[in-house]
Amino acid sequence: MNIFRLLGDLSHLLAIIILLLKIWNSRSCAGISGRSQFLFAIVFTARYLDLFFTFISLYNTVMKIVFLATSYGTLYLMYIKFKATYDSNHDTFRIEFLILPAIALALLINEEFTVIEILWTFSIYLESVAILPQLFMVSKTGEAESITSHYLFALGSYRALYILNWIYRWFLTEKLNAIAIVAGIVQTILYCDFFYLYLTKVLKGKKLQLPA
Amino acid sequence: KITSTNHDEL
Repeated sequence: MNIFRLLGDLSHLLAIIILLLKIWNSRSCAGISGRSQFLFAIVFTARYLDLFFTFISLYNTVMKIVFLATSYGTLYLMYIKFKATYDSNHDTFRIEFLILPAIALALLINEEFTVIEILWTFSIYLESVAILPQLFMVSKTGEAESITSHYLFALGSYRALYILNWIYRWFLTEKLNAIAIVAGIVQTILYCDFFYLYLTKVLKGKKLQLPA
Repeated sequence: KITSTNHDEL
């Protein structure tokens, strides 16, 4: 555990809390992609099945349970409690185009051909692209509420901090997993365009609106 | 094995 990793995890947690509070306080999930949230729930489920087999630390276990609970909580709010406000017309990204390649890639490129390792690898690949339905939704409507952009910024910061964490670990000459790093870098790159818009518009008090 | 493959991360 290092400072970058800890800040990354906290940023991830902050993103999830921002999203939950936004939905809860406004009683609405307008502008949020249920498909991305569904993919994140799959990611956490596939990756954290190791809760049953391995113990790393109390911190690790607690965070995993929190991430699982909050991701299912978000799905509950979106698809059951506030379903009427869910903007499904704009949430049309075909998620099978993400899930199926992630399964295929996990079966082909993995460190060990065991069920738990392939599930872990699948979750890494899927997480790297799970935000695409959300970004697609923002690009389709051409705008995002400030709170939605804060959510995306916190989520992107988590990925950027994880890269700093790997650089730090690399200098400590710890062994690192190429799969996690390549997928993590891909994931971070997906946020770059959004980061630019966030820094140039949202932080100056303007709404995030894509150039026509 | 666990610490050698980023499995200690979230």
